[in-house]
Amino acid sequence: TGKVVTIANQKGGVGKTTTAVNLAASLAIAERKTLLVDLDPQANASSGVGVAAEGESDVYRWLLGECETPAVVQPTALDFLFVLPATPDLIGAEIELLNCAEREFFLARRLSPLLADFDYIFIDCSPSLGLLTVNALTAADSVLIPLQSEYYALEGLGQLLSTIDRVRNGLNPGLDVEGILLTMVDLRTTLAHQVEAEARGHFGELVYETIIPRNVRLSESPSHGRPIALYDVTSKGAQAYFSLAEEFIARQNGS
Amino acid sequence: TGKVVTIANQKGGVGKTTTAVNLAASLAIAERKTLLVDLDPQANASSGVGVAAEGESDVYRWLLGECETPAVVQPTALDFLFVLPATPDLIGAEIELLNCAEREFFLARRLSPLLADFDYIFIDCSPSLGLLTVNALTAADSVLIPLQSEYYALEGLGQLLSTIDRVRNGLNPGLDVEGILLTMVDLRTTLAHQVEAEARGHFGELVYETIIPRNVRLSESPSHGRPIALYDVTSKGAQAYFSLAEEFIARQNGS
Ligand SMILES: Nc1ncnc2c1ncn2[C@@H]1O[C@H](COP(=O)(O)OP(=O)(O)OP(=O)(O)O)[C@@H](O)[C@H]1O
Ligand SMILES: Nc1ncnc2c1ncn2[C@@H]1O[C@H](COP(=O)(O)OP(=O)(O)OP(=O)(O)O)[C@@H](O)[C@H]1O
Ligand SMILES: [Mg+2]
Ligand SMILES: [Mg+2]
Repeated sequence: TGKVVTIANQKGGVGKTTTAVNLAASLAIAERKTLLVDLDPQANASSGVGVAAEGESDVYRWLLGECETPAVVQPTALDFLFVLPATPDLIGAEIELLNCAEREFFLARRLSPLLADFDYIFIDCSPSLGLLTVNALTAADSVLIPLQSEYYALEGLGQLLSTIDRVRNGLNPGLDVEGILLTMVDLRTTLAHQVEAEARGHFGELVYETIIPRNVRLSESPSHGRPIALYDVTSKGAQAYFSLAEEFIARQNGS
Repeated sequence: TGKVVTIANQKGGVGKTTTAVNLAASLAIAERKTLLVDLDPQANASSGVGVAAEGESDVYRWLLGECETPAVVQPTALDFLFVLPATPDLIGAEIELLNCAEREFFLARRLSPLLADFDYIFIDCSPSLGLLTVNALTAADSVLIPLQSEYYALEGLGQLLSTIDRVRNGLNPGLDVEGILLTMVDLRTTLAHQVEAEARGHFGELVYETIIPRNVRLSESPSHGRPIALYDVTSKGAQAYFSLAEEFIARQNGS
């Protein structure tokens, strides 16, 4: 049954959405059936694959049980990639869930009937450790952490890892760290080398071999509503996410 | 009495903290007495000026009235710059405030005795439109919006402006937009030119003449706990924030 991977980091702008969209797309190109769940009210992952929520069927209403799954799961430009799109209404979900029983388990419950239909399910989170992100960590088999090669991003890693520990010790004992991905890396700067050395020193094997270089084509592609592989397959960004997909698959097979 | 300016944008990583720290520092160098309030549990603004909260006195306890103002306001390496530092405990504030009466006014109330002591008070926010950011918008005379020259950042601007409108129509009728600042601009890319043209086209005079270029020295300076003016005063980043401070002051005088 499908593996659920949450892409999380409370530090803003570190490449969560870019990684969710382009890793999911690269796996779909490798014919793994993949679902992208947009759990951020900014709805960037939805627009990144060129899909807008239709009418009353968005992830918010689906999460609260107000609309059924077939109505919400949308196809994308890639045959094997599907998306559960968000709208800004999702801002209301955190407040609404706060007073519910088992409020951390809403997403896990709504996802479980979908697990058999997909090889991989990726969840894109907002830059926060609030209830929606906790839902995503509770529903996940593992969490993939994009790490921007910047000082503030490194500083925030401790807070994220202790939240993951807390969820593992309570709500979701099976939660693993899928990997740590260095993003927006500009190897001409000393800072990027320092952050890479620090991350590999501390986290060893958890850090992917693949690094994602800073590449303007990656920031252009969302304005065309297309993952990088469909926008500019020759770009360094597309190549990096293909290589990440290969490494991601190899890790599933235990190598 | 002092002017309160909130630096807000729910899009992550757009330069909120970098702008809060370096604009506040540049104004302090121009001998305006300035307070920097760190309202983000990531506490990046605090570490950006090299200050850690001491013992039990952080912005969280101060906000809830558990410690008095003189114990929390800390000096920095600049004579005219002070900081109200944060700790990760601030994550608890949103939940705690939710059930309080007049929960949006806590910050405005706690700040009002400080207004007479400073020329400017800047509030750095987390990447969210939750209750802490609403507190900051309610306490502010105006809001300064850092706009990263990227597609997703432009896409999110509508959501931010409608939240500002909502606060102006209810909690804080005097709330103005101080200005929109283009950040991390790399003029070698078409995207940056497109975003600048779009922003100036839509928002005209609101957009500062000064743009902040992408400059690696700006991302190195937080690791030294120093604003850019003290880390590398000759850098393009420092020059840009000095010019922003001049433009900011000129706007106060109505020119
Ligand atoms: N490797 C890269 N090279 C260049 N630009 C990039 C790269 N990765 C992401 N970007 C751009 O940087 C910005 C931030 O990335 P993204 O939005 O994916 O981060 P995020 O962590 O999802 O942000 P948020 O915290 O707001 O959800 C976006 O405008 C994106 O297009
Ligand atoms: N003009 C610039 N040139 C180069 N790097 C920059 C620039 N401005 C900010 N940075 C770096 O980019 C990253 C994001 O900036 P910053 O942390 O200030 O954004 P933010 O909006 O406060 O993020 P968050 O949403 O997490 O609070 C930081 O690592 C910062 O050092
Ligand atoms: Mg995102
Ligand atoms: Mg910040």
